[in-house]
Amino acid sequence: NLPMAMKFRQLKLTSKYSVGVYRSLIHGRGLFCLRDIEAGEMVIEYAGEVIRSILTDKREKYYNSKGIGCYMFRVDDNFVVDATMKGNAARFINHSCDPNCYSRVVEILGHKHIIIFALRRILSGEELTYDYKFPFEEDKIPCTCGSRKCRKFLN
Amino acid sequence: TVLLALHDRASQLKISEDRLAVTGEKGYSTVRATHSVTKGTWYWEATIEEMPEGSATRMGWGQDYANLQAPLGYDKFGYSWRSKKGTTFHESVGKHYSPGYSEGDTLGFMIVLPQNN
Amino acid sequence: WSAFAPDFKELDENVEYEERESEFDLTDE
Repeated sequence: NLPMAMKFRQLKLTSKYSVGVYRSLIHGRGLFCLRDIEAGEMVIEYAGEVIRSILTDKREKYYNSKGIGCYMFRVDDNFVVDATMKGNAARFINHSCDPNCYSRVVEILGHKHIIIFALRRILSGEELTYDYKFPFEEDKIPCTCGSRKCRKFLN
Repeated sequence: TVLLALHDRASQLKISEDRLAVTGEKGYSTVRATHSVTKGTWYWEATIEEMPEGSATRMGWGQDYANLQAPLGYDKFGYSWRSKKGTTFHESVGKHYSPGYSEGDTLGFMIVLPQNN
Repeated sequence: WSAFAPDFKELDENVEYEERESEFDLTDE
């Protein structure tokens, strides 16, 4: 029942011990739980470089030209967190159509943060996933989450 | 009266109470005036009141579709004159024009449009 | 995992990107 700001301050310390990046059978790499996490608990912040939205297209083109996978997360109309070159373990969290986590943009002391929360109780050793909620597009990207509720396409 | 527009600007820019001065910070963004022109010859001036170390301006003429979250001269909808090195910009391409300008300078911008459209 | 990408920098928290004056430019003079 701690206020959000206090929980967030603790998160920086606790997330290093509660989650880690390991090999994922489905996706190659993924974020995994190192201890049991309760439903609704803050798991990790999706941290990275905060950039203005207008810079995303240029960055995406640059990363694509170098064959670098893009890890970006929209905060709001004006800002995006780009974790491609600077970030934390959260950038490795994979998509699932039947996820065990969800993301929320939370404003704490005047700054917005993307925080991953547990949708349900997650047991130690489980891979953490959330629904990327890509916008609908004509060019489809197949989904490989392998869940029974799989929507077949990411977008 | 031509003033800096309150609703035709990047929201992070600070407009003075008399709407004749603007202060920016961090990355480039744009504010436009309340009035536009479509034909004939027009001219406006601005004075640089303060230009701290590391800051710069790009001023000029821009169309409606110019991106306000970028400097003027970023796209095909604007033409600007930069304080640093006096470079002009259009479509993000810089060309040498004059020496640079700075605090205390007054810059003038003239546009010559056809009289009939 | 940060060893996979030598240029990658691991962060504890968000960092604000500081835009350069030439951030939007294709070419200078």
